[in-house]
This record gives sequence, structure tokens and C-alpha cells, in this order.
Amino acid sequence: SIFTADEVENEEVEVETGDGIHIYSYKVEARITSRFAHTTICSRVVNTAQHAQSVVFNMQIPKSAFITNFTMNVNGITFIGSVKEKTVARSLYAKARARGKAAGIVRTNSNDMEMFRTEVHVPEGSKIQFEIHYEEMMQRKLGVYEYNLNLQPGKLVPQFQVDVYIYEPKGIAFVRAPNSLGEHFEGLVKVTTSNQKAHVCFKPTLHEQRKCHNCSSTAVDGVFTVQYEVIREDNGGDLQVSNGYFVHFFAPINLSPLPKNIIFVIDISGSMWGLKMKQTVQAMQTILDDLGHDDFFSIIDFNHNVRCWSDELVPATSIQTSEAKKYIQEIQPNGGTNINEALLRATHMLSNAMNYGVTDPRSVSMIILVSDGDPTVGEIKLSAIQKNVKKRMRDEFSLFSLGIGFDVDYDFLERIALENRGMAQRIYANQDASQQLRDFYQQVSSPLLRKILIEYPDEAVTDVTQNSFDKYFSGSELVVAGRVEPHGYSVLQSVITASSGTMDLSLQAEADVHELDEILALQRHVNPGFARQLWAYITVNQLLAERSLASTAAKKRKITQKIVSMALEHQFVTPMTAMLVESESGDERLLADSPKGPKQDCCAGSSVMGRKGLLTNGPPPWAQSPTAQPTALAVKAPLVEALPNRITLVEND
Amino acid sequence: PHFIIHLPKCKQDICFNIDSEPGKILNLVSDPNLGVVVNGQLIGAKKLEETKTSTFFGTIAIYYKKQDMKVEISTERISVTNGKHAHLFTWEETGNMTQNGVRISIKKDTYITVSVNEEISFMVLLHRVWKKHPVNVDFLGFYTPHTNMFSPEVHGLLGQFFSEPEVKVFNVHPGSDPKKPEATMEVKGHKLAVTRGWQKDYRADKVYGTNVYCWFIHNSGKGFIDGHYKDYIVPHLDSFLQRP
Repeated sequence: SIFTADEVENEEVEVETGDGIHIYSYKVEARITSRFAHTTICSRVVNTAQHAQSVVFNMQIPKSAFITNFTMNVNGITFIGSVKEKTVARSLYAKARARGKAAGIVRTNSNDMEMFRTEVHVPEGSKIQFEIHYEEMMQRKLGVYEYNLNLQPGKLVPQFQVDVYIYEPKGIAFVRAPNSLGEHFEGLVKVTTSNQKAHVCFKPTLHEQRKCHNCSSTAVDGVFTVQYEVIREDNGGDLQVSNGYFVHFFAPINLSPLPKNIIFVIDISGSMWGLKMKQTVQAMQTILDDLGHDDFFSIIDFNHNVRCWSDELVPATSIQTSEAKKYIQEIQPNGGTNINEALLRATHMLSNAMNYGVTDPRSVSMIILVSDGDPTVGEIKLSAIQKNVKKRMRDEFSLFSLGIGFDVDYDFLERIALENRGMAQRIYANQDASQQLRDFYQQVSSPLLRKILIEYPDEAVTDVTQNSFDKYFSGSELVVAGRVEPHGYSVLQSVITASSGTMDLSLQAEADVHELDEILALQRHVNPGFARQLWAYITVNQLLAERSLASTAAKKRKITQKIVSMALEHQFVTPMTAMLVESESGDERLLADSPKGPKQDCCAGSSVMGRKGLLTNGPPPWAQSPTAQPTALAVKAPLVEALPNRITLVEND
Repeated sequence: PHFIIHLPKCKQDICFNIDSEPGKILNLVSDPNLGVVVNGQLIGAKKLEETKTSTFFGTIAIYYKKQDMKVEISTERISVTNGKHAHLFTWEETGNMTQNGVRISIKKDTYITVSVNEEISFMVLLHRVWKKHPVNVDFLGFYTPHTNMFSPEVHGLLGQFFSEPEVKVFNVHPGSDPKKPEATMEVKGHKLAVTRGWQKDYRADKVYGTNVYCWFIHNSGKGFIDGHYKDYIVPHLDSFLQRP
């Protein structure tokens, strides 16, 4: 049996859901070891109906995560996942499909999550176990790491349990598990912490899961959140070596922020009319209030024309900011979109300020572009705009792009930002957009260091990920990883050089090459291979970013090969790989492919299933229409008989 | 705290203790012309020892007025303040900071050096004791080379000796302790009864220290230092010494 004795006992628990599909167990275990999270979600289901029907396994996975494994067991037949190069996986899948022995795993996009959904058609009495694994790096934002888990079991579950284990070698400063699932679950999340370890457990009983006393529906529906921070004693960062790989987390605290020169370039074209403009204005009110006395700023708003609130940077005094707020409030969006001209004007303004010595030479100069659409006026060729901006941006300037909604070519905004020492963020055009804009601004509003270079002895390390960074912002974290030479030193050292508000810094960090492995070996609920996977995770993400900036097809191909090779070695489902899920005999197959980016989509902020244009096929035809199977066949029927002849598949690229 | 003054011309080392109260700030170096001041704040041991509280330096502050730069070193942390910019470091790290001629180097759990325009340098040494020690507390040592190029206006408990006083030691005779001969010292117009002894320099060996043989001045350096040691108590960590 694929069920434990405990679960078999629980079969006695009657959970009437009407459709004959009972989820007996839904267990999530996340192991976060040194910011690297490995999540396993396991669900065990029985079709208790008197007929064959489809069983769906739905899971929302953070977009920043890579799926690393998926297995399924149907009545003792195990399907095992393996990551393959996309065309290979598709070809194998196509063969199975041709023989009518294939089913699809669908992945679609939502705001920060993507849906992983698989569906199998099984005879009555079938027992199915789904298990998915995914990995992600915890990103420090505003001084906190946040682990989010989407919990939507859809039904009452006799054995429902979430365990989040955190292990941070340098110690945990705090762990919070804010009750994001609603008042119903107040006090049900248990947090246990010691110096380096934390365990967050959520295990509601059947009764506690019920929406009301006699309800048969579950109240578990939402995002389960765990927030934590590590202890930081050392401005040189936390250098950790494990299993032949090193990871260096650099997040100095207690440094004064650098003054900044900031130009807000705001799209006021017709498409911004309504909620988007209202939310932008709201956000700008707060952002302008947050500017410091040492900061300089200006505002450029553009549609087909480009207007400047002030032709030059002005100090962020209360008079100037209140003038700027008034100006923004009076904006009436209309007309086209001339991104090229607006950005060039901003670079010109920054250059002038620098040339005339208006700004502090150690200050940080930033352009924050807020736009909701593609250029329609002036230069509209994206590559030409990219080239123009790059040419005019000085090394001291950075461009941050915020793309509101889905009418905007986010890839372009991301490219242009990455190419100019900045970053991009998608803003979902809903009621929350104002907060999203403010949050983004907060992340970049306190630059603490410039020109950060994190170096290691050449003979001690190889394959080091990006180790030079233009800026370090308060509350964030710079992470560098690499391989440690096997016959190198017993202590790995690092030297970090950077420039702060008033001084040039050179800091050192060091780590014993063996110590952490010895400690990890004694720990339960840790991921001893974290450093290797974290290094691979960072490398693949960097390669994906590099790929989007590649100037020629040949360069792109070369990077793609590297990504594929890394993804195969580390079993990551990336945009260049897919997961083929095969039965042990290899004659039945499922394919997990990466989803399309939400580009040019109409339904910003809408629910996952409500989005249009993502699925090339409709929902699985068998999903809502149970078909009766002969009882005899249902008990021991091989899956091949139960799998549909028709398939569903997400296409991309 | 104990003080060791090396007098290079007469090749002598002189030492004395200053016994004051925890919390008091002693001026060590004050050079108003260069705009450099070094003050040390005393901390006390956890318990009295024979009715007396031993005191140590718990915080050393170096202030360079021309750059409005303050380096405050305690046994817990190091803060570097420049105008409204403040950076905090701990003894857990190793690193260097440079700004407008001021260079600060931290050697993890060991020492900090601060140099100004490569003309003046100071070293602050960290002494960690066993946390559960019934009496002792963590404390700091302060070292400054006699080659520092201070202005003639330099003063302070240490600063006054950059201009080397003339010292004559004579009438050396056995003391009550056979290992510690006694003598008479003539300095700054005073004749002082001094005792030969030794004090520790912890730069080379942080645990056991290196013995520095010196003539010990009794009564908190009375007669060897200008005025009374209380004249060197200042109100703030960045206060210059007000000369009478």
C-alpha cells in the first residue's frame, strides 16, 4: 500500500465532500538551510466514488522557485520525474502521446506564483500519492526573509500538516509566522526557536479546518507565511563552506545611507488613466515624503510629449516635495508613450547635475521609470531605445523600471534596467498597486554602499557567481557562491571592498572549509547539499539574465547550452528544460513544462484560472465529467487504461 | 589602568597607575593645533578587591576635529562617525576604512589602528576575559608610538610626554622587596621616590604580555605628570583638555 497504517486508520474518518475524492493526507515540509529552501508537498488521495474519475493535484509554486522533482504513485505504479532538455522531453512525451499513453501537467502564471496542476483519471478505489519538490533562495527584502506557501487543499484533510524547519548557522534573530490565513486559525501556528534552529508547525485538526461547526468545506485557503532574519555580527558578511561549495551572504548593517539623486519618470499616457494613475499618485505622495534632506530629485512625466516638473534636480526640502506632490496630483493621463525621449531627458538632467557639481560625488543617481505600455511615439523600436539609453547612461547612474500591468513589455523593461545597473519589477495593477510601488521604492531608497567587489583567492575557488555589484541597499543581501578547490586551504578568505557615504571600506570574511559540514551532519531537518544547490540556483538565474541581454543569436545559444547543462545536472525545471514524469516501465508519460510569462495579457491581477491566453488547449476534457469504469478493471487496472487519450499541454517559447 | 611611558632619549620606561572611578573620562592625548584628541572612559571590575575597585579603559574615543570624525571603540563595538554619517562595526570583523587621510583598521578580536594623515597613529588592543570571571571584565589597551608628529601644544596623560622631560634616576638602593629596588627620580623639578618594577605590554603576546621594566611612580603619577590626575578628567569623549 502506498498509504501508511496511520492513514489507513484515518480512512475511517468520514469526510463527506460529495465528489468521492478524499484527501487523506496533505503534508508540506520545507527545509530552509542557510537561506535555501527545499519544499516537499505530498498529498495522498483516494477515489472513493463508485466510478472512475479525474483526480487533480493543484499547487501554487513561487515564481522564483525551480521545481526539482515530481512523483506520482497510482495504485502502486510509480511515476518518477526527471529533468530533460526541453526538446528531448517533448519528443519522448510526443511518442507517448501518439500511443495515447500521456497526460499533461499544466503550469500557469499568477502574480508571484505559478500553478502546477496535474490530473489523472483513475478507477474507483484508486489510491494516489502526489509529491512535488521545489527549491528557491530566500531573498532578503527590507531586512526580512519571507517564505510563502500557498495552501489550497480544497477539502477537509484528516492529516494536514505544514512543517517549516529553518537552520541558519550564524543564528536566527527572530522568526514570525503572521496569521495570514485568517482569524479562524489564530493561535494554531506553533513557532519553536533556538539559537540556530526554528520550527514552524501548522497542524489544524479536521474540526479546526472546517469553515463552520457543521461545514464540510475547508477554511484553509491562502498563503502561509514565515518571516525570519538572521543574526549579523560581522559587516564582512557570512561566508559558509559546505560540501565543496561556498556561499557568501553580504548584508552589512549599521551603515549610514548614501545621499541620492533620483528622477521619477512617470508614464502618463492614456492607458494609465483610472486606477493605475490613481495608485501611482498615491504611491508618489508617500515616496516624496520619504526623501531625505540630503537627497535631490525631479519628476519627468511623459506621454507623446515629455514634461519636467523641474528642469533640474532640486533638494528634497519640504517645500519642494509638497510642490511636487501638487504637480503629480494634477496629472491627467492621455496620449501616447514616448519612453525614449523621457529617459534621455532624465539622463541629461542627471549629467547636468553632475557636471555642474550640484550633487555629492559620492551620492547615488537613479532613474525610476514607471510605465504601463510599449512605446508608441518617437522611437518605438525597443532595441534602439535600449541602445540610446545605454549610450547616455553614465556608469554612476542606474535605471529602475516598474512595469504596471501586463500591457507592458516587461522583458524590455527588465533588460533595460539590468543593462543599466538597476532592476525591474512588475507591478500588478490592482488595489494593491500603490503599496507595491512604495515597497519597491523602499527597497531601493537606502543605498548603503557603492561599487562592491567581493573577492576570493584565485587558487582557492572556481566558478564564482557575480561578485561585483553596483550598489547595496539597506535591508537586502548580496549573495556570491562558487566551488571550493578540493585541495586548497583549510580556511577560505574573502576581501570585500566598497565605498560608503564617507569612506572606502575593505572588509574581510573567512570560514573554515570543513566546520559547517561537521555541524550539519549532526542536525536533523537540514539540507546538507544546500551550498551546491544554492550555487547552481544563482548560476542558472544569472545565466537566464545574461541570456536575455545577449546581443547575438550565437551568444544566446551558448548561454542556453550552459543553462541546460546546469539544469540537467541539478534537476531544475527552467525555461530551457522540462520534467518528464514516467512510469517505472517507461511506457506512460507526463510532461511538466515551464509556463509562459504573463506578457501582453489582458487580465492584470485576475485569478489564475481567469486568465486568458495562457492555455493553448482548454481545460482537460475529462476534468469535470467522470466516466464510469467497469468495477473489475477499476481495482487493478493499469494506469495506461485510465490515462486519457487526449492531452493538455502548455506551450511556450 | 597602568601607564608605561617610554622615554627614548634617556632610554628609560616610567610607569604609573591612575586610580579613578568607573565612568570617568581621562584625557590621554589632546592636540588642539592638530585637532586630535584621545580620551578613555573607565569601567570597573565586577567586584571590589581589598576595598578598591580596579578600573580599566572600557571605551577609547579618538576625535579628529578637522574632519569631524570620531572613532569610538568600546569592548563591544566600534563606531565611526563623520558628521551625520555613522558606521558601526564589531570586534568580530577584520577590515579597513579610509577617509580623507584617516585610516582605521580592525583586526578581528585583536586590535584597531587609527592613523591620521600617516603622521599620527594609535592602536587600541582588546582584552577579552572569561565571561563568567567573578571579577574581571573585558577592557582595552591604548598604544601610541613616540614617533607621532604632534604639535608642540600636545598634552594629556600621555600627550605631555611626546616632549620628553629630563629624567634623572639616582640613589638606587634595595627596597623592601628584593626584586624591586628603589631610587630617587628627579623630573620636572620634583624629587620622587620610585620603585623598580615591571608592567605588561600586550602587543606581542595578548595573553601573557611582555614585561617592560620601568620605574614606578606612586600616587597616580604624582610629580611625573603635570598637575594632578584629576586635572585630566574631561566631561565628554570628544572633549579637548582645558589647560588651567
